[in-house]
Amino acid sequence: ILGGKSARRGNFPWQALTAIHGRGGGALLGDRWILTAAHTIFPKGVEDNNANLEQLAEKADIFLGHTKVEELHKLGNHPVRRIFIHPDYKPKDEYNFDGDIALLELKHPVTLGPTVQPICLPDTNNTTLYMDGHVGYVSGFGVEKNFISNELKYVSLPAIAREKCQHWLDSKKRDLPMVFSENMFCAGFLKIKRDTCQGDSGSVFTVLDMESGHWVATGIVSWGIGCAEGYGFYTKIINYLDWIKGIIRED
Amino acid sequence: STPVPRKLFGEIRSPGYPKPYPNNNISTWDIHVPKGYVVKLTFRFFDLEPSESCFYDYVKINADKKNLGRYCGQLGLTIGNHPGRKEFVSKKNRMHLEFHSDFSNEDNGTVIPYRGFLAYYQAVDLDECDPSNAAEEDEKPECQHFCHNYVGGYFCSCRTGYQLQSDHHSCKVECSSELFTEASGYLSSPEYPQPYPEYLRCNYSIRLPKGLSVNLKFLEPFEIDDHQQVHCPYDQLKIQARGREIGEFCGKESPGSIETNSNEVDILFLTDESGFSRGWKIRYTSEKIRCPQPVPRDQFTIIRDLQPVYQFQDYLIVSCETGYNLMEGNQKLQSFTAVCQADGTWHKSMPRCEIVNCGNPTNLTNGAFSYINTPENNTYQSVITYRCNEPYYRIVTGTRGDRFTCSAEGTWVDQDGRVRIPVCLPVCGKPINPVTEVQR
Repeated sequence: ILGGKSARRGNFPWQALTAIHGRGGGALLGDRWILTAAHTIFPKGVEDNNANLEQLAEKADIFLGHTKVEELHKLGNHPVRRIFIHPDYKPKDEYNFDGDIALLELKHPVTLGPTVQPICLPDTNNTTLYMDGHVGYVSGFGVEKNFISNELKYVSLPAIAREKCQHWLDSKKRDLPMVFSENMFCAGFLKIKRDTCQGDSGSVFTVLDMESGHWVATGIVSWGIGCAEGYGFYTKIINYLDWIKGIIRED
Repeated sequence: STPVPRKLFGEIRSPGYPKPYPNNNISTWDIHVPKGYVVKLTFRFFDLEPSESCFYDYVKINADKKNLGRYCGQLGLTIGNHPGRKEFVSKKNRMHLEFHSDFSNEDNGTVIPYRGFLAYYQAVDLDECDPSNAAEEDEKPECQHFCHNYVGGYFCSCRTGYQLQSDHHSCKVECSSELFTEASGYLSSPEYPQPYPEYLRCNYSIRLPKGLSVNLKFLEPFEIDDHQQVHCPYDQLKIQARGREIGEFCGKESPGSIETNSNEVDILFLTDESGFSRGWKIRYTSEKIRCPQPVPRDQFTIIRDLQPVYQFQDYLIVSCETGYNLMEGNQKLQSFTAVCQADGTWHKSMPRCEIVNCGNPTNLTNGAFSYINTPENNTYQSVITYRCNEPYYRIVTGTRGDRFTCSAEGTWVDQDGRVRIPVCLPVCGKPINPVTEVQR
């Protein structure tokens, strides 16, 4: 998290620290599911990506319940039973992060409390969540000033209108032909150094629903071109509600 | 002298009959019929020299040491003593005939050929039971109770309760093993209501099928020798039921009615050498033996169709009020039936009713329950309510509510009677300590 602040305990009780292929983030859904980015499980640009999901589940380390990495480790990891990768995600397509969403089922349900609480999913009918300027908060244990953070940071970022995201991206396409699909949105600033960065992938972009008073996850930290050099790109959760609920409810 | 063979009938003829009898002849005949008979003799033909008082020729008949007459003469003549059709009957089984003829049968120089006699005798049954048939006063048959005549003899018998002795005439009281097996009847001391005999050892046994109870009722008069200071020293009437003595009675006060509660009753009557008491008489009846009236062990026990009386083979069914279990010891019963047995006891003892206990309520994951009722227990109609660990969890009960009651079936159920407990679901997006921006 660049340009952010240190989170206090209980600010983002859904925040998970993942360690699958390096550091990542995730968000607690219910009492036994972790929502994260698919590329934290199957990174793009990695040649040897043939490990199967059972093996990855065995290796995955998930931590919950603290803002400090060291304390998180002391609390112990939460073993993973199963991993679900969205079928649209293409690990080999380095320029297209469409479908960058995954669910991890924990082996044992977690006991909720002040520092461990789930995030809500958005209401399908809420059309304002991704409107230009709708401010949300992103937390994460990712890179800050070139150093991987040892504590949870957060930053507030506005959602940006799709045209602006595309326009900015078009100006960068000569370097990287990245795809901005309808299953993504972008947020952040062009000039202000406030952004998410490596290590924050999988963490959720959350907004406060003023009507219900609940914090709702609207996006998943997915990709960007550098950090704090423009907008960041997030998986648009509202487009994946059926997939998410289909997996969670079936369980 | 000719002994007549012991036959049942025969003829006696004068010497030479039917030819005239000789002079100077004395002939005797002893007629002897079997014992139990008497001799009946008649003359079929009689023609002897007539004379005054039968001085010359005659037939003399004796029986039972008595002279039955002296006969002579001819039929139709006034002189002499013609027997005619007379029947001569002895009182015993013998008769003696004597014929005597003198030296001549002349009448005015003419010899008259008197032909003599032909007599017929037969044995006639002696009715020994008729006292008038006794030959001598001391020869009466003397059956003590009953005499029964038959052809050629007789026998004695005795009244009920008496036994014919070895002399076949006397009767002695026999009451040492009187058995009664009918459902009801009468029994009394010998000779009742006349004074009872001495030296009695009477034993009257009433034996009825199992399950019946004998009831005794003493009738009037009731008299057994007694003593004012000492209890029944002379004669005793003892009543036992199943070997257990119910009582020993004497005096003039009737014991009244006695319910023995037994199907086997023995009545012993013992008398000494004297006394003039009239004895006793009992009417016994029987009814099905009764069992004790069932009594519930607690206020929750229900006896179905409670009867005023329970007798042998009756049964009762016991249940409990709603919310209570039938218990026999530590075992829960689905039902209970008890049968009144032949010995007047119930084949099972009354169970008790114990309040249903639902046990500890199911723990709610990420929640808890609390009791609404006091005292807090898990018995029938206790009520608990579930709640979740708020604010992190919220309770989901559907339409059933969060209250559960201990049912009569022993399970915790909601208001719809379902056992499924609520669920605590996570509350999302409500951090206790949300991020708060201050500077603007």
